[in-house]
Order: sequence, then structure tokens, then C-alpha cells
Amino acid sequence: KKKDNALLRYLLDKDDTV
Amino acid sequence: GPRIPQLVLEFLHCDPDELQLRRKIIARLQQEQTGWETHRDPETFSLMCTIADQMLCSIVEWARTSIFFRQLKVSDQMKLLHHGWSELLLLDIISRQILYGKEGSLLLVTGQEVELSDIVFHAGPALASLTQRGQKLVEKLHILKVDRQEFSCIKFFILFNPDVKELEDHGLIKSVQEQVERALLEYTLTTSSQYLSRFVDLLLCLSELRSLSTLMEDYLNFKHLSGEMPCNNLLSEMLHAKQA
Repeated sequence: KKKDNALLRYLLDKDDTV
Repeated sequence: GPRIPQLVLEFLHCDPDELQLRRKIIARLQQEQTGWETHRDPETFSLMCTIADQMLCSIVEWARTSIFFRQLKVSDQMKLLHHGWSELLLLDIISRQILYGKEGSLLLVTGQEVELSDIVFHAGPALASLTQRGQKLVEKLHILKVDRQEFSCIKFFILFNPDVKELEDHGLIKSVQEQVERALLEYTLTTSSQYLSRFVDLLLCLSELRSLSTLMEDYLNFKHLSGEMPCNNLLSEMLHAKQA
């Protein structure tokens, strides 16, 4: 199930400083 | 103009810029077009899915950078978005019609306009009914003269839903929704002469928005089952998450 939400998690987790 | 409560000003500040959003989505469509040209013209439906997917990405970005939401753990953020994405997407489409659109046509985020009669004529019964009910909701919101400030509040009202299951920070989410409701009520009282009845009408519109968003999800799920939905994008991921 974790893999299913990979895109949303990526969008929420992304680091703005990079 | 009417005095805008501080919280409503903060909400407005979080809103994405419409022109920037338009440019970003058009650029993305042009990027994808390179891939399409090598095969064949994209179907209208898959084009619409790409646009909806990009709108959804912008909704996630809006939420992620917004006041209160930033304070939540990612797990709660995901639960709220899984629950509210289709209402937020539909509100985005509908508010664009009220703020920038004109009667009888659907204004896309790309700036293009499509005749509503054309959509209803070419669509199957499910999409035709969805379009017509959506249009009725647009008319109601138009009569209520819902403005940018109110749409901005409504987005937070939808996002911070304390009824979502298994929230870790239920307290904060409930308190934000109460604050949003108070700010919206305070603002509508300063703008409207009919006071409470207009606020109640607004809440009724929100329950119609909710049932329309369920219909929209059903429609997209049907399209997915018949193999017409593009895969591996945020739109299909959100659809799956709700079914799981």
C-alpha cells in the first residue's frame, strides 16, 4: 500500500532547499 | 470594500496565482504533446485527465505550503488529501467559472473555453448529468455572488475535515475547521445583507459539491476499469487510495 501512494508522499516530502 | 478578517487574508495569501498556474500547465501539456505526436492525436478524455492531474499536483502544492497544513505530519496530510482531493479539484473547476468564466461555456485552467452544449452533446449519460448538475451549482454560487475570499476559505474548510478516520493530530484539524467556519461566517456577515441565510445557502452548496465529487470519482473509476484512464499519475494514485 505504501508504494501505491508514492507520488503523493514524494510531493509532500520534497525538500524546497534542494 | 468589506473588512477582511485576518485569517481570510492569510488564506488568500496561500492561493496560487492563476496566470502562473495556467503557464505551468500549458508548458506541461506541450511537453507531453511531443510524446503524443509520435503516436496519434490524444483523445479529448486523456487530455482532460492530464489537465486534471496537473491541477491536482497544484492542489497538493497549495496544501503543502499553506498555513496550518505545514504543521501536520505527512501521514495526516496524506489522509486529508486522500479524503478531500476530488472536492478540492471540483471546487477549483467551479470557482474558475464564477471568478473568470462566462455563461454557457466551461473555462479550462489553460484559458481555453469549451461550449457546455458541446460537452453535453458528445458525452455519455454519466458525464452529461455531471456537467448539468455542475452547471446548476455554478448558477447557485453565481447568484450568491461567492467571491475569491469565500472560495479561499471553503478550500480550507474542505481540506481540514475532522471526520477523516485515524488522524494523529485530530485536535489541530478540528480547531482549524472551527476557525475557518468562524472566519467565513464573520466575512459573509460583513458582505451580505441577508446575513445567516446566505451562509446556510453556502453550506448547502458545499454538500452538493460533495455529492458531485463522489459522482466524479465514480465516473473516473468507471473510466479506469474500462482502461481509458492514463496510469502512473497522481490522479490515478488518488483514485486507488480511496478504494483501498
